[in-house]
Amino acid sequence: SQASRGEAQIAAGAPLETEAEPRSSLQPLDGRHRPGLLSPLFKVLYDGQTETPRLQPDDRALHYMKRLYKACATKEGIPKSNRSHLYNTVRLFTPCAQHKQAPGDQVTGTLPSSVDLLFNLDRVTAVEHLLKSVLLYTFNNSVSFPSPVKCVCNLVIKEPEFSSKTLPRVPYSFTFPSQFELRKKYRWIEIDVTALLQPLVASNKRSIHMSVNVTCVKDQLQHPSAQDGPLNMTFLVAPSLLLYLNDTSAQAYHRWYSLHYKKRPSQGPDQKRELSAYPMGEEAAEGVRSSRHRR
Amino acid sequence: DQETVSSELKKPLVPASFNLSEYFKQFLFPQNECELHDFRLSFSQLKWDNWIVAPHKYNPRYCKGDCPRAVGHRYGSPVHTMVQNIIHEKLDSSVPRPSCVPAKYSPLSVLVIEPDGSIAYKEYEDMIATKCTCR
Repeated sequence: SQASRGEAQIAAGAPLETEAEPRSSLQPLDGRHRPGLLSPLFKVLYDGQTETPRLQPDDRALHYMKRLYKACATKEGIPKSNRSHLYNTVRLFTPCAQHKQAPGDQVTGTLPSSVDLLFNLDRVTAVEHLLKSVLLYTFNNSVSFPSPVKCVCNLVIKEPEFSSKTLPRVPYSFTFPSQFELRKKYRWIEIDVTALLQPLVASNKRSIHMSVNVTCVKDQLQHPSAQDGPLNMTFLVAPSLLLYLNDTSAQAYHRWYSLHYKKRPSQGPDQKRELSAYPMGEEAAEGVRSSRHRR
Repeated sequence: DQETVSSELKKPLVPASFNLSEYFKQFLFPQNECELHDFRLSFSQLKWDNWIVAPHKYNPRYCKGDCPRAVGHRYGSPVHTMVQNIIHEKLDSSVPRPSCVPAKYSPLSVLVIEPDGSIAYKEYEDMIATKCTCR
């Protein structure tokens, strides 16, 4: 079966295309877009050939995803039924390119160094719909700060140099202030960026270019003696991007379907979405459809 | 009258050539009856452990065994199953007996490393057989 387009490019070392031709979510799942497990299963059936070589993920990212897996599934791999989340897919991307901009100027109190990040979202398929998106920060192990620290994150989404006319115009840059607090016991800091990324992922953007800077000061309330200059942020590791998605393909597990509807959904994702538009259930949906026909 | 009744009572209940154990055999359940079996697979056997991080063991389970002749209610089988059995036994043996197949499945969660190095948690439908039926 064909490797997906992204794999072919990475293998060929070709520059990632920043604008994929718009793919409708009704696209038939042919070989190139065969979801998840099916393509390697077919490979084993055909020629028993093992998988293509893979880039190794970041250790910290792998550690986070293993914790998420333990929270969502049993040792045998059965999804835990007490979890009421709607997502059936979580993708973690580490930035494929990052560079620090000029370090901030401590005297004028401008922001310390901010980071330019590029995330390649080629693995997100047309049938995966974004539910939530998070920037995931962690710390260098060496860090230790005695008191809680208040931080503000400014995030600027950058339009790629050339953007295809068909995509909805995304304003050139957003500033997205969000506050959070660093405490010694936190291993991970999640910054919700769903509102910002929703339109980009929905328009099938293949890569997202953003500049992030985080400014932290010691919490004055708890430690009035602390000097008020911004802290040096080198202890923050470049963030990963976490996407919580609902895979609408027939192979994916739809827990809310299996909880509420006895009969399995019809295979087409569009019928599924149509039914989900009628929360009363299929009979009601049927009624509405037939009255529509009558009208 | 008494003579008729007594002569009736003297008649053997079953014909002399009739073999009782043979007769009951047709109602016994088959020894290797249709049921669920385990098959614990580790992804390293498929050489997939370089990209499937979790779970380490995967037991898809499978259905195996003979379907009893009178399967009406026992496996949740439709009446069609008995009709197919009768056709096989009485009319045309080229029509196969009903098969022992999965009737229900449960999903499986996997943690995979994608070719580009990103990490994905996915939940797939119908990956573990949980109930068998004769169809």
